[in-house]
This record gives sequence, structure tokens and C-alpha cells, in this order.
Amino acid sequence: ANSSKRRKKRRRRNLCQRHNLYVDFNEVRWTNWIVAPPGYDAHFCQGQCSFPISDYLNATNHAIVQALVHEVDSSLTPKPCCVPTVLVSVPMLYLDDKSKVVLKNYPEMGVSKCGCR
Amino acid sequence: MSSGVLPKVGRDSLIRQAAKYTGDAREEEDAIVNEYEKSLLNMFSLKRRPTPGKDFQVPRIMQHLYKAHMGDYYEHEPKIMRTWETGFDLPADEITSRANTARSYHHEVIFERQLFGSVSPSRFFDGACHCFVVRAAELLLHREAVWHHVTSGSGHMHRLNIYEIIKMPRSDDFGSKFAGSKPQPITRLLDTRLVDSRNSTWERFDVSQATSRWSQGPHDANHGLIVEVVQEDRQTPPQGAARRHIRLKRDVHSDIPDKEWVHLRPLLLAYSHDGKDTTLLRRSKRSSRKRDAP
Repeated sequence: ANSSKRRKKRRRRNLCQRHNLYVDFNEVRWTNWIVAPPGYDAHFCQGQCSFPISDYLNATNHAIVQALVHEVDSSLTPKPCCVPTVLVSVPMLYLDDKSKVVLKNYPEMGVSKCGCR
Repeated sequence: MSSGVLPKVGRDSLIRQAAKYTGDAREEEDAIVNEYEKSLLNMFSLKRRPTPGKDFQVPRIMQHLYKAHMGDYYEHEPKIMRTWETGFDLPADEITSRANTARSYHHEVIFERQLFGSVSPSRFFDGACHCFVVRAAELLLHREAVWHHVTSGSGHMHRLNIYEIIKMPRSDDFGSKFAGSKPQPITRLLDTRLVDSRNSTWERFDVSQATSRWSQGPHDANHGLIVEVVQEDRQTPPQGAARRHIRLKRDVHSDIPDKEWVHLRPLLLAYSHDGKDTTLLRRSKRSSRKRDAP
């Protein structure tokens, strides 16, 4: 029973999921031209997409089939990839190369959800 | 390195990684790192890394726009001031839903002198980027309440006229032909408004039609805008203390410090869209920010 629990726990830990990644503009010394924000949560996706794929991973039908085929014969196909499925925009207030102040909303800068594709 | 985007540590790390693929060819490593930098700059629609001066001030209106766009999410912005009120209403949702970029332009006196000499219409816009579509533009003028000059009748009422310059007089018109009288540019009235000089606020004028013509027309279509302020009862420019109500230019004897002037001077806000799927709508209004129901 303990061994089964450990296996389940390890499997859960290795599942495809969103991890923290904070991009700090101060660390790359960009704060002299990016006024706001001082940094942002970009996040990243990492983990396994093993069969059976949980519902919350929002896998495509293709990913489910690919995972199943991989389970049958791993030499035929790799596992589906853990990738961002929902991305969010990040507004930035910055100075351009002509020192004009610009407010722009940059699309697809941060990960909101990860999934198997 | 001064024009590079990546700091030295990051650059060295990339070069080390690139070396695994390119052997010892230093030129190839540099090319790969330069390619990284180029793609980062492209993301910001920049050609080189901006290098603003130390004393550069961001107009409060732009800070206000950012704060409004962030909604409740701006709490952790140390550079954004929160204790002031700009007296500036946010642009209508109709504008922000059609744009994902707001760009601010200050009036540049040096351009005015170079281009127009003794004729002094204002030039606010210094060229449009072809990849952006201008969706809307507003001219913002700050009005400061003037109390002590108030007279009876309508003496405190000022009229603001905004003109677009359609055609400038040719340079030879400045010669003998018009000797004694200044040649006038051909203008079109864009907007006019009666304002009370006893109030402080920002006046916003929709100049979208003019800026659209500038960005879509030939390169020399942009001759700028003229702002005229007259007293309603006399139809003459305000005199004395009343001149301070709407400041279009910095007064040599002004009591406004340099750091404050940047927040009060006339500003052109151009709203554009680069075709990517975002808008400047306030975050709290965007359904995509709401959590999905389980």
C-alpha cells in the first residue's frame, strides 16, 4: 500500500503542470526604460502527459490517442507534450527608442493554463 | 553592449550555449546572440534598446492610463504614483476596445522652429509607423483655474479652437509678395469649445480624423494642429493673469518647475492597433480574466 501511495504521489508530482517563473526586469537592468510593471509572472509548463490524461489537462483527442499509442509501444511515438494552452497578455508602460511614452498590451506573454497537446 | 538588450551575464551564458553548436567560431556565436536580441527588440517594435535620460518623467496621464488598465492589479507597482488626481477622465471603452497601444507625443518646439520659422503652428506628430493602424487620437490640454482676474459678465469664459493645418504657405510667400503681412496657413476647424477659466481640468479633443489622414496620406500630409485661445467676450487672446489658464508653451518666467511642467503640457495621445489580439480595455471588464467555473 505504501509503495502504491509513493508511486501515485510521484506520478502526481511529475504530471504536466504550471510552474512559477517570475521575469524580473530589474535583474536584466531594463527598468530604466520599462516603467511598469517591475516584472511579471510568466510561468512555464513542465511534466508528463501519461495515459490516462486527467480532464483538467484539457488534452486534445489527438493527445489522448498519442498517449495511448505510446503506452502500447513507446518506440512508435513519444508522449504528448506539456505546453501552454491558455496565455495571458501583459500591459507595459515603457519608453521607446525615441523616448516617447508608450502603453501597450502585449499578447501571449504569460502562461495561464498548461495542457497536453 | 550599450545598444544590446541582454546584460553581459546573460549574453555570456548564451554564447557558451551557442558554442556547443557552432564549435569555436566566435562570429557565429555572436550572430546567434544578436538574433536573440533582434527578436526581443522586434517584440517591443524597437530598433535599438531605448536609453532615456536619468531625469526622464513619464506624464501622469500615461501613468493614469496604465493604472486604469490594470484595475486592481497595479497595487505592486512602486513606480506608479497613487496619491494624485489627474483630473483626467479615461478614454471611452469604444476607443480602448479598438486599440492595444497608446502612444504619447509632446509638442516639440524645435520642430516648430525648423519647419515653420516665423509662422508658429504647433507640430505634435512626428511620423507614423506603417505597421500600426491609428484608431483614435486625442489632443489633451490642461486648464488651471485662474481666480483673481475674474470680471463681471462673461470675461472668465475662454474659447478653445482646434484647427488642422491643411496647407502651409510656400517659402517664397514669405518674401516680397506678402511684405508687411504674415502669410497664413490654410486651416480647417476641427473642434471648438467654450470653457470656464475658474475651473481646473483636462480638455480632450478628438483629432482622430486628422491623424488618420496623416498616417494614411502622403508623408508630408502632417502639418500639425493649431490651438487658439480667445476670450469669449472680446475675441482676443487672454491677457495678464488669464493667459496662465491654458498654457500651450512653457513660460520663461513660469513658476511651474520643470518636473511639473511635463505633466501639464499639451499632449497628443494616439491609440493604435498592431493587429494582435489584445485591447486596452480595463482588466476588470475583460471576461478572460475571470476564473472559469469548475
